[in-house]
Amino acid sequence: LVTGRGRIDEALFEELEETLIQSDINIHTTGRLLKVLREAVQDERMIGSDQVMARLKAELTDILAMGGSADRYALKVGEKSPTVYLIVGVNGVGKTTTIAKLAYNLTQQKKHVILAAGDTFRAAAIDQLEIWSHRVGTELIKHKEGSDPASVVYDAIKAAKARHADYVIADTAGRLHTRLNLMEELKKINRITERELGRPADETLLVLDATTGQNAISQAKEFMKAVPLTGISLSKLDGTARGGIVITIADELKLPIKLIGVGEKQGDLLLFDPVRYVESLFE
Amino acid sequence: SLSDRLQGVFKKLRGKGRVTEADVTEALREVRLALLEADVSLKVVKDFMAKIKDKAIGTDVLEGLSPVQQIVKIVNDELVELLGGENVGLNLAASPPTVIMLCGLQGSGKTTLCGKLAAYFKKQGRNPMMVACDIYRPAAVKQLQVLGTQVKVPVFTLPAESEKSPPTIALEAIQAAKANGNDIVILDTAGRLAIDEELMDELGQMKAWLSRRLDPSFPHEILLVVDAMVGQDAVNFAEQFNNRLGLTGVVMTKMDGDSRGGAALSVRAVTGVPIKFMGVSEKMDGLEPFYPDRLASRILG
Ligand SMILES: Nc1nc2c(ncn2[C@@H]2O[C@H](COP(=O)(O)OP(=O)(O)OP(=O)(O)O)[C@@H](O)[C@H]2O)c(=O)[nH]1
Ligand SMILES: Nc1nc2c(ncn2[C@@H]2O[C@H](COP(=O)(O)OP(=O)(O)OP(=O)(O)O)[C@@H](O)[C@H]2O)c(=O)[nH]1
Ligand SMILES: [Mg+2]
Ligand SMILES: [Mg+2]
Repeated sequence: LVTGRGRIDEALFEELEETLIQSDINIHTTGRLLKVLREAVQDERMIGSDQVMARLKAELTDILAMGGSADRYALKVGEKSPTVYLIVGVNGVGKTTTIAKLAYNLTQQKKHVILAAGDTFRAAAIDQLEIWSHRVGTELIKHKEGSDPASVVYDAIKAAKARHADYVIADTAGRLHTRLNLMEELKKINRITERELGRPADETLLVLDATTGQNAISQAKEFMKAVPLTGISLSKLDGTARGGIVITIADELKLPIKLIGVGEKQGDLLLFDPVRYVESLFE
Repeated sequence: SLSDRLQGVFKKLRGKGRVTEADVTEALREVRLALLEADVSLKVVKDFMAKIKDKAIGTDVLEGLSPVQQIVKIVNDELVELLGGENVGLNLAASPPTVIMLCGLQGSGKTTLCGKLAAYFKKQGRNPMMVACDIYRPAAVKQLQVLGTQVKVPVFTLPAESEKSPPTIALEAIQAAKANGNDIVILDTAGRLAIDEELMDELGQMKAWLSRRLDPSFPHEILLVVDAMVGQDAVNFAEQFNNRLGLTGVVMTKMDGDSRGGAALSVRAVTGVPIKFMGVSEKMDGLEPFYPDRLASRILG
């Protein structure tokens, strides 16, 4: 794409618009960014495309950094243990795998982690998390399939307190945000968590699949209404999709991206770095 | 909706007398916007807009009584045609078994679809078998077995200790199906990235072994399973899967969400392969045939 110093002309803006749209950045966000760039070219009397690129990257990074320092992306630790993380999102985005990766990360730091098998609905969901808990070496709290997910999370928090565990990470079933009864179920899980913990979950992370298009905005909005989301985990960034919709989500909903998934193995989880992410959009 | 937005465009142009080419070009910008918002891939949108432009600035629109209705009709008709015009069913073998191979990205809904297809065929009085070729994902085999119990369809598996590759599992499954009298064999495979050379080669090998070692007509169907919420990336992976395998059909899953589903148009446009089914729920009866006209109005919002 645009490397080195080229002319600033209409072809440049078309190329930039293409790149932004093809990264799944919302068309209105894209329009706004290009407008800012055109004004900057005039106001700052830019003469080379490299200046335009630098400015575009700065704009995108600012939106993603959300005026926060690096620790805005670090995961919150509860004022009193256990620290509790609730993982939510629509079907198939990578919630269970993200939990395995988080658990691996934390156990590597010698933390005592307890997983809660909160997906009591989908075929073999508990089995899937159980295999991960064995591989990573964490405890798992599970009930029978079909039981109340809120009670699993409740038991996990209780067990964590009794055993002085550092972390509870709760898995939930995939659910489309258009299913009102499932969103009600999620609200109940959240209420029970808050009540047993004495505060909201320290992180309530929405997992988004990087291949998702504009629907991610709808997902973020609806999940935000149901539970106090604290951040996003963007999975499957090891593919060709860039998940650019997170830029619109950061811009409009002020929801920070905290984690990125870059593969299917337990080590494939990184803390979100806006600068590196923006660079990857133009590679 | 698109007609509302077009009404908005023509409202501010009204009172100047006849509709001009420039007015229509303005209206077409709304169409482009609607398609991009619906997740249709950029290059598919460009090709689409080029196709409808001539019709849209034709005399029917410029001299017609209702340019908005005319344009919406042109767009809708073109979309329906592009999406395949009418419903296309599955290719079934002249003599059993029919072999259906499912493939796609991680989490797209393949295993769930496998169960749904099995239930669908069983309801038709057939004798299907599901095959667990995903040896990677934790509890993938168990997941298919649970579905098998739910829909009362046998699931062919090999123990993990056997360390047999997915193509080998497919071969042995079909031998077992023939011996057992199953007339439909549905192969569930692991989700994979289109850019994962090794895993794409594995699928290529599965297809090659089926056709060369068993029967040149195998597999009768290679279905790409696509999540309805996929965005611009659809053109990339659809093209890769099609180039590698020669797809025979596409299934759009999670259509019960509120995603506009433009990825369906992208996939169809870039591969020319028909969309055969839609997944509309997590349950085993959540499978519907694909209707181009319904998706067209959904894409247009
Ligand atoms: N390539 C890649 N695959 C991923 C990533 N994260 C998850 N996956 C894969 O995506 C698929 C779905 O992952 P899950 O963890 O089961 O997703 P989920 O959200 O828990 O799914 P449901 O519980 O069914 O809603 C699996 O095949 C994972 O291996 C990632 O970062 N990269
Ligand atoms: N609402 C809805 N959910 C679906 C549909 N199809 C699948 N799902 C859900 O999507 C999630 C992923 O489905 P799977 O069948 O495990 O996906 P997969 O492609 O086999 O995943 P991998 O094997 O990891 O690649 C599960 O939670 C399913 O219940 C559908 O049509 N509608
Ligand atoms: Mg899960
Ligand atoms: Mg599967």
